[in-house]
Amino acid sequence: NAHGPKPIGPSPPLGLRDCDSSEGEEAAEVAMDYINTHHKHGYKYALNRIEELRVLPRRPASEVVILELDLLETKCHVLNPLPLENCTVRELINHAIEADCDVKLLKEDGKLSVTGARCHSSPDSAEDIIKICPDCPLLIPLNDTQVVKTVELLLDQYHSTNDAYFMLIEIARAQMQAPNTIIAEFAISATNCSSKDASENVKACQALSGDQAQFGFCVGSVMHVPKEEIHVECEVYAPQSEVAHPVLAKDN
Amino acid sequence: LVVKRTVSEPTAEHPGDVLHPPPPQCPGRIRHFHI
Repeated sequence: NAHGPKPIGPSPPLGLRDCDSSEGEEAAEVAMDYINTHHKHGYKYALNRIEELRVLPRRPASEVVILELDLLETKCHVLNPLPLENCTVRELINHAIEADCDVKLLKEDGKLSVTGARCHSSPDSAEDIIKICPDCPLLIPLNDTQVVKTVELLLDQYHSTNDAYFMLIEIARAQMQAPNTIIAEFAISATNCSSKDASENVKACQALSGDQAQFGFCVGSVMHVPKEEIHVECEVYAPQSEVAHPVLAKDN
Repeated sequence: LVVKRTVSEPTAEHPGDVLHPPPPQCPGRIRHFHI
């Protein structure tokens, strides 16, 4: 427009908005709820920072919101019924996992819904942790034979003091504390067996499902030298229906 | 008195010219800690 006001200075890239704006906060909250609901393994994530926010008009009267998020791992396993607000973010020295997510949302009639999300997670740098805490335990692969054996020992130990038999759902974390201790965290599911039933025929034991489904989460450690020392503590959550756990309903 | 004008900040050269809005503030605040 040769006659109208002339904009001067660099023009901002299309659709970019302030990351800490109310629309960014609102979209991030919807995105976090979606990510944690659809996250099937490991721990719930907490928002650390909105890296980028873009809002683009979409015909006839809606908007597309594109978010780039930086997330941190919490100590709540995905099966833990605690709301995210009550979950503690894992400290850096505990060798946590971080995630970067790109989320696309649609805003129609003022209501936001997620249309797609892609996340990439990775452990924090072991070198950085060693720099600030040389003796802190570092993550080791979940399929390491020592880890698998450790979890078997821990679950056996738990069953030795409990009548109900629980089966392993997944190993969620494993750390090596130099020189000879393995720390493991794992999720468990209640079954239709007692510990005695399981000792006779473990193959007949089935995880309880539907309204009967009951999950738990254990943290334990095994020190091998000088003598084997086993410590395990499990928290069993109140029975929950699959409706309350869309993750399980989708990917049982 | 000579006044040196900075060239990095755009200024309106003609009455009625408007400045583009400032670039958005991103990334946003850190809620927990910097990685």
